[in-house]
Amino acid sequence: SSSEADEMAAALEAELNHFM
Amino acid sequence: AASSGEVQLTEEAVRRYLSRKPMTTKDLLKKFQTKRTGLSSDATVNALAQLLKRLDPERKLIADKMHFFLKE
Repeated sequence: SSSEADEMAAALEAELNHFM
Repeated sequence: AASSGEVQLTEEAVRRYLSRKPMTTKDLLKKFQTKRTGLSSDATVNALAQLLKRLDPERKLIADKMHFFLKE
């Protein structure tokens, strides 16, 4: 679903912002 | 349902996509949908995070959205 995709994108961006 | 393992989430695959054009995290996630890779959502997010950290792509804001891309 698109909401799951949104959640995954948010989780991925959080991971990356943590690092970069 | 699509068979799992149809698409592989690998460094080479991510590198290939990011070399072609700038992509958002959502664009990348669409390329590696869980139903196509057979991975869980968590595994997909973790794997993409690790690969992006390793590839360290350039970042660019396009239409107010962060895009990643790799220069050849």
